[in-house]
Amino acid sequence: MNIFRLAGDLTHLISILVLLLKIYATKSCSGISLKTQELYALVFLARYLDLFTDFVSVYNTVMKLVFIGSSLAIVWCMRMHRIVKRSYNRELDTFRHYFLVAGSFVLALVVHEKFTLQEIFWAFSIYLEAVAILPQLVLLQRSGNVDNLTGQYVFFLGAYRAFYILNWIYRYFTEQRFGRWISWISGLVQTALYADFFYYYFMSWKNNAKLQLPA
Amino acid sequence: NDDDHYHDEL
Repeated sequence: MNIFRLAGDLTHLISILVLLLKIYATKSCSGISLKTQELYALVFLARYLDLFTDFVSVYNTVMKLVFIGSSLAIVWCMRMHRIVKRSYNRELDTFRHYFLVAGSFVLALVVHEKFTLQEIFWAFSIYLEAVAILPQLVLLQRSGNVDNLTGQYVFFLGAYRAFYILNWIYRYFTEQRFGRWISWISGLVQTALYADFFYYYFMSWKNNAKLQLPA
Repeated sequence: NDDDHYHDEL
């Protein structure tokens, strides 16, 4: 464990707490893409298949349970909760995310570290996470104004993977054999997808203006 | 060797 990875995990946790706060405090999920939440639930379920077989540390197991539990709880809330589901922007959240699932799975069948079930699902989860934010970014562009908590949620979600890139650079120089290029490339693509959001987020912060993504 | 497939990251 290094400071970059710890910062990344905590930033990821903060993004989830901000999202839970927004939904719980406002009893609303307006501006949140259910499709992105479903993709993240799938990412965690596919990546943590080894939850009960490979014990890494208490921290690792607890965080996996928190990520799986929170993502499923948010999807449940947005689909089933009587009050919350009314504020879901169904008509704006129209990204065909099944293509992202299919594409990532096909790519994982072709490009993986080892042809085992666990490795293929791991690669699938890495590729899917790289594109999972797309429905959310599309929804933000369509819904025009972005409320603060939603903006902060997306910001922390993007920042966490940037910390992971620093973690991979750190591990590359400190551990002889750390060549996990699947994570490298996907992590770079994932962070790059946030680039324009980060730009508009920073500008809105600098000008102390409401965050507006150009349609 | 197995440890290079040992996913210790979240």
